[in-house]
Amino acid sequence: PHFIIHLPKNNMDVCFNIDSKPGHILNLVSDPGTGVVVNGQLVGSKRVGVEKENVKTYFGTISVFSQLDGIMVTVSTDRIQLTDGKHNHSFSWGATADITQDRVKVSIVKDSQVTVTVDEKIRVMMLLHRVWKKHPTSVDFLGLYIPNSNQYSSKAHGLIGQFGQEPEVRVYNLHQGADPLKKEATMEVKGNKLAVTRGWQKDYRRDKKRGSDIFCWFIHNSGKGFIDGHYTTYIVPRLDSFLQRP
Amino acid sequence: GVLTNEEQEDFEAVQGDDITVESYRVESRITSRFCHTTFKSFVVNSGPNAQSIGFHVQIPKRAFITNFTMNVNGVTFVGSVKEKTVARNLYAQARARGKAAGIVRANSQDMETFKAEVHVPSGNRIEFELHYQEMMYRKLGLYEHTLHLQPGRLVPRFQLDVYIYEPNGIASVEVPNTLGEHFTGLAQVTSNKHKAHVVFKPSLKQQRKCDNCTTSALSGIFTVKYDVIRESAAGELHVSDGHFVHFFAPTNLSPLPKNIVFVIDVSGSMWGVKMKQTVEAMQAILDDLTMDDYFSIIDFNHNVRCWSDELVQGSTIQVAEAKKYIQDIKPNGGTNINEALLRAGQILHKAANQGMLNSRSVSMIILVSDGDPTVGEIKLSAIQKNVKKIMREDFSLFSLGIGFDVDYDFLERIATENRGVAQRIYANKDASEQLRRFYSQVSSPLLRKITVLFPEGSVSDVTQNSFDKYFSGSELVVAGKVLPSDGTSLNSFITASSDRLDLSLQTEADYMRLDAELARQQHAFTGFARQMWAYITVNQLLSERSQAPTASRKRKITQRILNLAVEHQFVTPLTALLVESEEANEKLLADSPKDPRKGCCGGGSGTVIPERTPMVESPPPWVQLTTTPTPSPALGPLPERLTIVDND
Repeated sequence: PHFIIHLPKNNMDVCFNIDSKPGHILNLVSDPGTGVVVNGQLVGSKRVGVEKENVKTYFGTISVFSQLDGIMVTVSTDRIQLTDGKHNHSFSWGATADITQDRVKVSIVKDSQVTVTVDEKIRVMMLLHRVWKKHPTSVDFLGLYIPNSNQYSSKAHGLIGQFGQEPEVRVYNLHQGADPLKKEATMEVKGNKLAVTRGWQKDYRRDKKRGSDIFCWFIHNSGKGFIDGHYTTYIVPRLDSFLQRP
Repeated sequence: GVLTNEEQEDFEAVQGDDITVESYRVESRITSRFCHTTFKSFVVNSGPNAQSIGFHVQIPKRAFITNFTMNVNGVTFVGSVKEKTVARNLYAQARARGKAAGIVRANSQDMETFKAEVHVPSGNRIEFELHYQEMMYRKLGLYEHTLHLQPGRLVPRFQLDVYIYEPNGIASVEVPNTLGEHFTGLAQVTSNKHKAHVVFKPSLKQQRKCDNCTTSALSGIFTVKYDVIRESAAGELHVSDGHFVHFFAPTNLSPLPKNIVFVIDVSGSMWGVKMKQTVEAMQAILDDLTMDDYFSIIDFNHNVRCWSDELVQGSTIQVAEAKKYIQDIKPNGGTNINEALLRAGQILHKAANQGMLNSRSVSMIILVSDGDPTVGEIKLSAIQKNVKKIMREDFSLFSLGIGFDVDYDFLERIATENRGVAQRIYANKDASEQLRRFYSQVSSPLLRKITVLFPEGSVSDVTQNSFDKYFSGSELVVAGKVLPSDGTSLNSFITASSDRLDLSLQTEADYMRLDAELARQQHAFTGFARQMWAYITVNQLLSERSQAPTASRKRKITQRILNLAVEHQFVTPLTALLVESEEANEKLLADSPKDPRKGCCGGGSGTVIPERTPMVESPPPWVQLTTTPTPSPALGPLPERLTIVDND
C-alpha cells in the first residue's frame, strides 16, 4: 500500500510504499496511552501466470481495537464486525448505519465508507474500493484515512501513529531527476539524509473513481529513514496487537 | 383447456359412472413474501343422474379468501366480498325465492375448510375456482408455504405450480417431501437469483396407490420452504403500486440475555400425553438456557407453586435441578391462571427491584395452559386487567394453548396486550416438538425497541412501526402508502438497541424500479404491496378491535375493517363472499367460520354442518356426491339443507 503522511507544520506531504506479503498485519497506530490500536492486514492482487514477483498488496482488512472498552471493529471488504469478547455483531456494506457501543461509534455509509470513532478523540475512516469481480488482477481493497487532529497520547507509535508528533523536515538540493517529470531533492528528517523524488499519490475521499492528486515527496525503500526503524518491525501477529517496542 | 390425446386417454380410463375430475390445478404466486393462491378444478358429472358435486379446499387460517367463481354448464357465478349483513340479506332474499345454495367454511386446527356444493345434471361440466391471499411469515429463518392437496380421486391433469419472485434474491428453496414416500423426487425446482418455480405434476400412474389401484395416493400437505438474500442489515424496502413494504430481519447479531419465568398448567386435564409432552419439551428448553440467562418455574393447578421464588442463573446445576422438578410433577386439580401469572410477574418485579436484570436483557413469562380458569379469579376480563397491571413495559407474555379446551382468543389477547404472541399447540400432534419450536422462535431475541421511521410527508397509513423485540429467524414488516413526491426514492430509518449496541440504520428504494421489474415478470403477483398493506392493516385492526375499550371505538374500527375488506376483496370475520350467477338471480354465500370454542362448530373435526344429509358411498373428501336425482336447473335450490355459518 501507498502511505501519504501530511505534515501540517512543515506544510508538506511525504509518501512511501510498503510492499510486504499478503496476510501480513501492519501496525498503523499503536497507542498504549489511549488504549487504541489500528492494524491493517494485507491482501494481494490476483496472480497472473507465474509472475509471482509482481503481486501488489493492499489493505484487505483494517481493525480498530479500543482496549479500554474491550471492543474491536474489524472492517474488511466483505463485512464490518464489532466484537466485544463473547459477542460478535456483523454488518454488511449494504446499509447506511450508525452503531454505538460504549465509547466506540461506527458509522457505515452504504457501499462506500466506514468511520470508527473512539471517545470522540480518535477517528479512523476506511474507504471501500470495489473492483470488477472478474478483473484479472485487481481485488477489492480498503483505503485508510486518519486525520491529524486525532488526540493520541505521547506514547503513540506505529507506521502512521508515530507522526502524531510531527518531526522536523527539511528539503533542499532540489534538482532535475532521471525522469524529467520528477524532480529530486534531499530530505533531512530524524537525523537522516534521504534522497527523495517529487511525485503524487491519490486521495479518493472526494472522488472515489478518479481521486485527487496529492503532491508529495516520495521516500524510497519502504519509507526507510522516514519511519522509525525498518518496516518489518511494524508487522504484528494479530489484528488487536499493540506494537512491541524495545 | 383441451385435453391432450394422452390426457384424454387417461380421462377415459378414470371416467366412472359418477363424477370425474378432469383437471385439478393449484397455483401460488409469491412476490415479496405475499402469496396469491388459486385452486381450480374441472369436474364432470359422468353419472346417469343429476348429482351433488362438491369442491372442498383446505386453506390456512391466516389467509383471506379473495374470490370464488364457479361455472356450471355455461352459467358463471362470480364472487364479491360484501359487508356480512348486506351479503346475508341478499342471500336471505334469494333463499326465500328458492334461488340459493350454501358455501361453508369450517375450522380445523390451523387450516379451515372451504366447501361449495352444487347439484348438477348428468353430463354437465363444472369449473370451480377459489382464490386466497396470505402473507408469508418468517419463522426459524424460513418462509413456509403449505398447500393442502386432497383431489380425492385420480386426476388426469393434475398440476401444482409455485412461483416465487423476490426482488432482493432468493437464498434457498427447498421442497421437503411431506406427501409421503410415494411422491419422492416428483417435485421439480428451478431457480435463479430472483425467481423460483416449483412444479409438482404427478401422472395418473404416479397418483395411483398401487399399479392396479383406482384410488389416489395423493392426500396431504405440499410444502415449499425458502428464504431470501439479506445483504443489508437495514432490510429491504420495496415500493410498488403506490405502497411500500419494509422487511427487517438483520442477522449476525449476538442474542440478548433473557429472564424467563415458565408458568406451567399442571391441572388434572394435563394428565397423560399433554403433561408428558410438556415435560419433554421443557427438558430441551431448559437445556437451551445459558449462563447469561435467568429463569424460574411456576407450576399451577388450583394452587400455585414456585420452583424458585426468585430468578436463578441458567447454570448447569440449576438447570439440572429444574429438570428434576419438572419431571416429578403429577397433574391434578383445577386451574388458577390469574394467581400463577401474578406470581410470575412478582418474580420479575422482585428481580428488577433488586437490580438483577440487565437493562438490555429481555424479560418474559411463558405460559403453557390447556384449559380455562376454574379456581380463584375466573373472569377472563378481570384476569386480563390484573395481568396488564402487573406487567411492566419491558416484560412480555407469551401464551401457549394446548388443545381445544382452552380459550385461545383469551390467551392471544393477554399475550398481544403484553408485547408477546400466542400459539396454539395441537395436543393430538407432536405437542413436544411444537412447544420446542415455539420456544426456539422466542429464545433468541436480538434487538429491542425497534422503530422504523420515514421522512415526514413521504408516507401515510403506516402499519405498526415500533416493535418491542426482534427475534432471530423472524422478520418485522412495516407497510404503508407512498405519498406523491417530486423525489425518486423513499428512505426509511430504523433505530434499535442490542446487547450493548445502539443501532441506527438507513435504507432507500426507488419509486419506479420494482414496478418496472414486476412488469417484466410473467408470474409475479403485481399489486402485492397494495394487498399486503391491506392484509397487515386488517389483521392489526382485528386485533385492536378485540381489545377495544369502548363500544364506539369498536364501531369505528369495525367500519375501517369493513371498508378495507370490501375495497381489497378480503373475506374477513366481518365480511362474507356472495357468489351470484350472471343474472344475479341465484346466490351462494361464504361466511367465515367460527372458532370452535364459540359455539357452532365441532372443534377439530372439520365439519360444521350438523344437519347435513348423510352421504352415501364413500365420497372422497372434496368431491362429494349424493344420489338424490335432482332435476334442472343446474343449481338445485334445497333450502331445507342449507346451513349458513354465522359469526360475530
